[in-house]
Amino acid sequence: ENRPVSGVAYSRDEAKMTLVSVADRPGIAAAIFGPLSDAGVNVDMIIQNIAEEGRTDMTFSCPTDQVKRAEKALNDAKDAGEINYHGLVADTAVAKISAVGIGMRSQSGVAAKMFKTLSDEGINIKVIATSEIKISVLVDRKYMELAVQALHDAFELEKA
Amino acid sequence: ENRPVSGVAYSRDEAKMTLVSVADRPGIAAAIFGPLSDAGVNVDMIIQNIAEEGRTDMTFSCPTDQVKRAEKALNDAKDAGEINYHGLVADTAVAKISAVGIGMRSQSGVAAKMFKTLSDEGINIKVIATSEIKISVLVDRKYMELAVQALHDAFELEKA
Ligand SMILES: C[C@@H](O)[C@H](N)C(=O)O
Ligand SMILES: C[C@@H](O)[C@H](N)C(=O)O
Repeated sequence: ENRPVSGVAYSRDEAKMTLVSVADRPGIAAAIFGPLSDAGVNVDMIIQNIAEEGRTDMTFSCPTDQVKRAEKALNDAKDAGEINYHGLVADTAVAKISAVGIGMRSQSGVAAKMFKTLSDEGINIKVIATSEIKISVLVDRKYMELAVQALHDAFELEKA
Repeated sequence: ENRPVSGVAYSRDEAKMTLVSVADRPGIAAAIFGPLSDAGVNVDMIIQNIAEEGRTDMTFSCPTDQVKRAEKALNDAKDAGEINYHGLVADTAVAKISAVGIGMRSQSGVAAKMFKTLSDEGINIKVIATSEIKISVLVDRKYMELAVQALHDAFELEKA
């Protein structure tokens, strides 16, 4: 049985944090994640898209109980002139949903199917990050159960 | 030996494609990746960050020899009124570099170290997407060998 998706993972304990408008030049990502690592913040997802006019947003996820620690580490680094950002947005009302599967690589339809399944339920995708064997999205936490169940059905997995 | 990073993967055959400014509402991601899947475009990375004022960019990577096919699929979908974007930017001069390791999860310092290593070589990070066991970045292709060697050294891996 060649199922491209072998499971759906989910977590409601992660917060999404975004540094709005950081400079797009070498050293900025290191200057952001160095202090977070030193402060013992357990970073999971990291998402950075292309820059426009030399600036871009940097988003990461971390446990909701580490948001204050992360904010302090970043604000301290900003006050010390090591990093600069126009805003720091923390969103603790998210859930991370991932479709996992070894066969994903050649099944670019998996992403389309996952996104279509969420869309059919009226669930907006806030953030996307993927690797060959896993597609992760952040959605509003209130939709977590609905999303997980809909994806189990769409990919014909055992009932959660 | 508890090495958080067990290997560095790289590929110069992937192109970065960005749909600039898509609407941030349910169904848009499905409307983008459905046509790409139908056209047989092998999507690898997908990156979407938070929206601002209801719009966001959608970036994905695909084999450089499928860029024309992807552009046609997206332009056809746009002409048919299924999706809307303000621009479509293809960049074939990139390389994908990934640090891979099972122990990453608890080592949020791995990201900081990887970004610092690239920054020390003056390499700008264009895009970032991560999952628990893998951190992937897109950089200018001309820096691929430099980046891979520097990361091998930083994480004390066998010479490439
Ligand atoms: C934005 C950030 O990734 C920057 N481009 C860097 O290389 O550090
Ligand atoms: C931008 C896109 O991801 C949109 N939010 C969707 O859910 O489809």
